[in-house]
Amino acid sequence: MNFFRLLGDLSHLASILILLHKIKTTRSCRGLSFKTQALYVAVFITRYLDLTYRWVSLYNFVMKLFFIGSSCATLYLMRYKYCPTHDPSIDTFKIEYLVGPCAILALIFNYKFSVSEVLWSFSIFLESVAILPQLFMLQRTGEAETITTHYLAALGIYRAFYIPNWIYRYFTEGVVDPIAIVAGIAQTGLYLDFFYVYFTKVMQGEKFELPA
Amino acid sequence: QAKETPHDEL
Repeated sequence: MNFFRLLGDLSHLASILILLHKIKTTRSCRGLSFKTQALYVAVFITRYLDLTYRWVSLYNFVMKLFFIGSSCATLYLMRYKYCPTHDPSIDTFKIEYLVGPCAILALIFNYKFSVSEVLWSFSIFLESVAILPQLFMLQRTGEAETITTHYLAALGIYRAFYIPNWIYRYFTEGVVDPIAIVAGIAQTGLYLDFFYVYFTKVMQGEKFELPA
Repeated sequence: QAKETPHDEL
């Protein structure tokens, strides 16, 4: 564990708490992509299968449980409790275009051709693009509630913090994880447009609005 | 040469 990874994980944790807070306080999941949330459930379940057979640390264990639990809870809230506030007609990104290529990539790029390793690779690739339905939705509506933008910012920053973590680990431990690094850089890249608007508008107290 | 990836990250 190092400082950058801890910051990344805390940012990830914060993003989920902000998301749940948004849903609870506004009693609505307006502006949120159900598809993105469903992809995160798939990401966490396929990546954290090792919970059942490998012990890393208490920190690792608790965080994994939290990520699986909270993503399932979010999905439940969106699907049942606040279902009427979710508008499927604007959540139209075709996730087949994400899941299919990620599955193929995972079959080609993995550290070992075993079920758990291929699923791990799949989860890394899928995570890197899971935000696309959400960003696509944002693009369509052209605006977002401020709390939703805080959620997205925290979620985007999380993987960005992992980049210095990987550099640090390379120099201190000699650990290199090319699959995670390439996917993590791509994942962070997807947020650049969003970050630009977030830091120049929302952080200055303005509403998040995309230019028409 | 690559070490076996420990997958100790989240």
